[in-house]
Amino acid sequence: NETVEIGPGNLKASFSSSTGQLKRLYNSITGVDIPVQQSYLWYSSSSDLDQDSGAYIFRPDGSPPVIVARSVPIKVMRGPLVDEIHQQFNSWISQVIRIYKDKEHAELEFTIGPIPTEDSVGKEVITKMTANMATDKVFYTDSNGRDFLKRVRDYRADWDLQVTQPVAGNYYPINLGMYITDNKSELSVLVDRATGGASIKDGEIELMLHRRLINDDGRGVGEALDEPVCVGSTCEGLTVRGNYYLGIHKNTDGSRWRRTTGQEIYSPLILAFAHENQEQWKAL
Amino acid sequence: FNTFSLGDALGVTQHHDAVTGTAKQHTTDDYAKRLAIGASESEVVVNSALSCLVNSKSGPCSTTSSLFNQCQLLNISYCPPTEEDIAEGKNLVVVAYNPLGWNRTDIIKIPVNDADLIVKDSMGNLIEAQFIELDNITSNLRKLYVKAYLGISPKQTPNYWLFFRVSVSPLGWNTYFISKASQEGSSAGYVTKMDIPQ
Repeated sequence: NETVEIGPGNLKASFSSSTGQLKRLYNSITGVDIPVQQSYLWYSSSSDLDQDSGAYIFRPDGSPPVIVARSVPIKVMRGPLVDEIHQQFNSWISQVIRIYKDKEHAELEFTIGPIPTEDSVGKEVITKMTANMATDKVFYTDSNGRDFLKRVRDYRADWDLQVTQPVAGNYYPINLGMYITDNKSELSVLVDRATGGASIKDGEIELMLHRRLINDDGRGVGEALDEPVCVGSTCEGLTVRGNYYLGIHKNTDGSRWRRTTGQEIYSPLILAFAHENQEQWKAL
Repeated sequence: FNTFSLGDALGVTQHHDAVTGTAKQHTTDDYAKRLAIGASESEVVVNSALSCLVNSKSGPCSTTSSLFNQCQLLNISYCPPTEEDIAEGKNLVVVAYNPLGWNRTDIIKIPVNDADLIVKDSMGNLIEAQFIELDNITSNLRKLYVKAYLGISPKQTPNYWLFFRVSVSPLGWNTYFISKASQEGSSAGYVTKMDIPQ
């Protein structure tokens, strides 16, 4: 009873009932079974004079990212079409993990914000998936929504890279997704909007989902990235809500899912509503 | 009907500070406003196109009155057409259009006021439905952002998400009918109970 499992179909996700956090993804058809942890963290933005973090530049202050919560209260909903786990990481980060009956991925809906800045520290919020995969510094990110290119941490094939920013220097623009593999199985993540992404340690995938910064980075815009939402005269930080999708596959099997599901995320079904009498409608 | 203002908005947002998100707040708000005008214009065009598609009457289809409404804030559960009560003898008609060139089966969710509903496909077959209570984070977001962006404070908040499966052919559309279970003498869909909160 120290595990809570959801998944009305082939894909199962199990959570530790003591920490409320994800610990394993398992597909009963493909047999792929990957211990995966997922949690939220944030980087403190640098504010030393030589370079602030801002709209043009991601510049963390060098300290390790702050873990938002080590254990989260959860609510579990189960049903014939979809199972849900609601997780409350803190007062401004929550997540709903959904597994639909005939889908081979998990949908993670995040709601982040308003990011608090009372401590005058800019915060750059990431979700981080950690799998026990020996990835040997290698990860793959999409190139402008098309094929996935091989990336190697702290390395460029075509010039002798001097790494001065161990985190920011390894971030890539993500428009479709990222994946890692240990040549046995693949862990993929797809995004529903452009984000930043990296694999800072072997077996890790992180996506930057939201940022709220205090200072301008001196590169031209002349304004901190601190979008307020105002209702009347009361303004507060922006709250973002979006989805990312986790898929597990046997080695080399993930590319079809990444491509087709990526297109379905980008072009969702259009729903139009009307109120009409059914017979009348059918007569039309 | 045209989408010229969408074209203008997309043209203007090719500027470097729009593409990169490095514009000042008031400029970003202006880009967002132009895109929103373009999006609502496109909604009118698509609604009228769907009216033409589903309206099998011969002759030029009526491009004046469109039967449809879409919901741009569905993910924060703001969707007046699905929250409106279903009048006697009426159905909430949902048309799903698939913009991709392959068959798709998706489970969609729409906000509804009560769980006394059934869903039928275009052949009149009852299809499986599931209700999950709306969480308070979503209803709080809805209050704040509908007020901030639409300047209105809706009275009522929907109580449930209604989930049901839709299948749509390539570049095709499909119709689903939602009606009151009690009026049809059927039993409603599956109302999800929350496990012991942990």
